[in-house]
Amino acid sequence: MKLLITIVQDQDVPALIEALMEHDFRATKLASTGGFLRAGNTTLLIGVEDGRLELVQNLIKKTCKGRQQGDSHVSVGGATVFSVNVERFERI
Amino acid sequence: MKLLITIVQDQDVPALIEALMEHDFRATKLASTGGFLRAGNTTLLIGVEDGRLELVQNLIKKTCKGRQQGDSHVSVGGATVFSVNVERFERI
Amino acid sequence: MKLLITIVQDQDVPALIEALMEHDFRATKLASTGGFLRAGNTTLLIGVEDGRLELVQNLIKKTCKGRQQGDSHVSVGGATVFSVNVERFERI
Ligand SMILES: Nc1ncnc2c1ncn2[C@@H]1O[C@@H]2COP(=O)(O)O[C@H]3[C@@H](O)[C@H](n4cnc5c(N)ncnc54)O[C@@H]3COP(=O)(O)O[C@H]2[C@H]1O
Ligand SMILES: Nc1ncnc2c1ncn2[C@@H]1O[C@@H]2COP(=O)(O)O[C@H]3[C@@H](O)[C@H](n4cnc5c(N)ncnc54)O[C@@H]3COP(=O)(O)O[C@H]2[C@H]1O
Ligand SMILES: Nc1ncnc2c1ncn2[C@@H]1O[C@@H]2COP(=O)(O)O[C@H]3[C@@H](O)[C@H](n4cnc5c(N)ncnc54)O[C@@H]3COP(=O)(O)O[C@H]2[C@H]1O
Repeated sequence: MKLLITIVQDQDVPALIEALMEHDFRATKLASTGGFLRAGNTTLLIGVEDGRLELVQNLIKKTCKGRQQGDSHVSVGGATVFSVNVERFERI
Repeated sequence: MKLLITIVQDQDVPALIEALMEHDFRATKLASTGGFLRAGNTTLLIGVEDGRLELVQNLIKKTCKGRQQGDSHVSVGGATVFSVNVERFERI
Repeated sequence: MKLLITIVQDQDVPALIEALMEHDFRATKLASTGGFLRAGNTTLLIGVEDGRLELVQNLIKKTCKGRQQGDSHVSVGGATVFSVNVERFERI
């Protein structure tokens, strides 16, 4: 299993979560702030079985778009994704 | 050392944190939201020495209960726990 | 790449973020709460290329100070840093 720590722009969150839930993925949402633009964004925790990683990456690509943000039109990517190994997963 | 990324229901958080502190564990609390029920829950970060993992898992089992939630009585587990390897721990 | 999950005191966050941005690091900020003192603190996610780990650790040491906090003057460290391996990093 991998835990995807996924940072996306707030406006893409509803579409991404809807797509994840429809495909029977599980996700937890955390409100966050970007270090550079100091604007609100969203950090999603998505625990995914190894065999389904490609599908979740495709759903992220389909729903999260790059944009220009802030007064100085800084380019912000659709999603920043850190994939981390889960040593042990437990649902108690 | 492992970092336990632990998602629990809000009502179990006070009892879990009290049990963790009494047993000299350390924890950090993050407010979060479930992707499916869109209801508030809590994500705890618990950095634990490898030798004490079983004790912390027992404390989670003792204090976090599964319940039915939401209008459609969806069953929500007591805790969802991702255990991740810590390459390096530093207290500066 | 490593993901540094870094817990710092709120008052050190502006100086740390400024130092990180100046040195072309990227960071995401999450509001959090300490389990013991139940006071607000900040959890930063900092994804760092392996070759630049030492520089980011020095920036954390320079900007985050230990203090006595709370009525019972508990000593709180400058920063608690969990370094975790990133299996895969993607900017979509
Ligand atoms: N030190 C710096 N110097 C010059 N330009 C900088 C910069 N830091 C960020 N930027 C630019 O500003 C955009 C917004 O960054 P922000 O930190 O607000 O919001 C970021 C941050 O919250 C998160 N993020 C990206 N890379 C990260 C990393 N390595 N570690 C932690 N968080 C990261 O994802 C959001 C979007 O990042 P993205 O790369 O698409 O887009 C970034 C990037 O194009
Ligand atoms: N692999 C994973 N990655 C990231 N976070 C995870 C996760 N597995 C669980 N979580 C987190 O733990 C909470 C409780 O999950 P649980 O599986 O006990 O209980 C779940 C499960 O029984 C059900 N559920 C969740 N997603 C579903 C989906 N896509 N389809 C059908 N049922 C779902 O609804 C309950 C509440 O879900 P909700 O999302 O509100 O809240 C979830 C979510 O915040
Ligand atoms: N292994 C770990 N896993 C997850 N998060 C961790 C962690 N170690 C530290 N933290 C986070 O870092 C903050 C500062 O910890 P520090 O060890 O410097 O400073 C701590 C420590 O000196 C003391 N302390 C914490 N837990 C204790 C306990 N169970 N018994 C006695 N003293 C405790 O109180 C200070 C404030 O603790 P607080 O919980 O409010 O805030 C903690 C907590 O949010």
